[in-house]
Amino acid sequence: SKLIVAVVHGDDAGRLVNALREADLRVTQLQSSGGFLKARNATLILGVEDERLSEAMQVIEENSRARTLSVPLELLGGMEASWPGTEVVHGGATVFVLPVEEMRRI
Amino acid sequence: SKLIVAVVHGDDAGRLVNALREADLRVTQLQSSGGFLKARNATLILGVEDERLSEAMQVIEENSRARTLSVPLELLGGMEASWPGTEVVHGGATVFVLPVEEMRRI
Amino acid sequence: SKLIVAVVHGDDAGRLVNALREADLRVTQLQSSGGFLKARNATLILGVEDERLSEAMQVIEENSRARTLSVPLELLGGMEASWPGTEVVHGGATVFVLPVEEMRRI
Ligand SMILES: Nc1ncnc2c1ncn2[C@@H]1O[C@@H]2COP(=O)(O)O[C@H]3[C@@H](O)[C@H](n4cnc5c(N)ncnc54)O[C@@H]3COP(=O)(O)O[C@H]2[C@H]1O
Ligand SMILES: Nc1ncnc2c1ncn2[C@@H]1O[C@@H]2COP(=O)(O)O[C@H]3[C@@H](O)[C@H](n4cnc5c(N)ncnc54)O[C@@H]3COP(=O)(O)O[C@H]2[C@H]1O
Ligand SMILES: Nc1ncnc2c1ncn2[C@@H]1O[C@@H]2COP(=O)(O)O[C@H]3[C@@H](O)[C@H](n4cnc5c(N)ncnc54)O[C@@H]3COP(=O)(O)O[C@H]2[C@H]1O
Repeated sequence: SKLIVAVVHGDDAGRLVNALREADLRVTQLQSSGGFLKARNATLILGVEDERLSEAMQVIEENSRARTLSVPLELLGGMEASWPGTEVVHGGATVFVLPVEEMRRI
Repeated sequence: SKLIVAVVHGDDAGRLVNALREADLRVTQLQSSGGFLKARNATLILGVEDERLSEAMQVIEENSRARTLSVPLELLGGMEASWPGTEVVHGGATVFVLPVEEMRRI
Repeated sequence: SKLIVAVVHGDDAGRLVNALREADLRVTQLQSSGGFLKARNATLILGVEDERLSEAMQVIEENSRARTLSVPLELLGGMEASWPGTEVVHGGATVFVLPVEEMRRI
């Protein structure tokens, strides 16, 4: 099995959790925030059997989208002068697939 | 070493954290919620040496128990008509054992 | 790539997140609390390419420091009589380096 760790935009979390439930994929949501924009986002962890990994990745991909966000002014002050603009793209989802030695309910 | 990630029912977290402390096992608690019932639960992470893995699993097993919970009405509306009943079993603990390349205090 | 999981004292989290940003290292902060002192702390997760692992560890090491903390009185009551004193050292950072099979933005 694998543990998927997916960081998604706060506005995508609800829809994505519902889509995972409908696909009968189990998930736990952790409260989190981004290091750069410091805004609240959502970190989801999903333990999946190997053979359902690509299906889970597809559900995540279809239910999280990129957004252009403005960088808070107080962050800009500290930036290098070379910083090209005042916007960044947040999302789809940033996903890590971790190997799991054991997954069980005890 | 290994990293144990254990998702337990909110009502078990306090007792389990105390039992781990008494066994001199280190643990960090993350705020979390379940994808299905959307209720607050607890995700514990424990870094353990290989030789203490089975002891840690035993402490988790002895301090978390299954509960029958009713599924919130608004979730039932969206269910397939084939959904057998209005209750689910939550817990014991859902546990993932992850391999760790390095564990240290810096 | 690797996933670094670093548990740091609550007072170090802000400075460390800023130092990671300046080093152009991406990070997500999870709300957490310690199993022993039950005080709020911070759990940071960083996905890094293999070749930036030692740089990330260095930024963490330079931005988190050890502190001597007193153990809350109500914890002492339950301790073994052999407990040597009423203080513990919290920190630097407790760090786990996990292998990652896949890291991508979808
Ligand atoms: N040093 C930097 N310089 C220039 N631009 C920067 C930057 N750090 C972040 N950004 C930009 O800002 C967006 C939000 O980052 P934040 O750290 O708030 O929120 C991040 C963070 O919480 C998480 N994340 C992304 N990559 C990560 C990684 N390698 N490790 C841990 N968390 C990561 O996913 C969220 C969204 O990331 P995403 O890449 O879609 O979107 C990022 C990226 O486009
Ligand atoms: N593979 C996995 N990956 C990540 N996290 C996992 C996981 N398996 C379990 N969890 C976490 O553990 C909690 C308890 O799961 P358990 O299977 O005991 O108890 C579950 C299960 O009996 C049932 N359930 C969950 N999803 C279901 C589904 N799609 N269909 C039917 N029953 C479901 O509802 C209970 C509560 O689920 P909820 O999601 O609120 O809360 C879950 C979730 O937060
Ligand atoms: N292997 C591991 N797995 C998961 N999380 C880990 C971990 N090792 C450390 N942590 C996390 O890092 C925090 C600081 O740990 P540290 O060892 O620096 O500082 C610790 C340590 O000096 C001491 N301590 C913890 N457990 C102890 C025990 N059973 N007996 C004696 N001292 C203990 O109290 C300080 C605060 O502990 P607290 O639990 O509140 O907070 C811990 C915990 O959240």
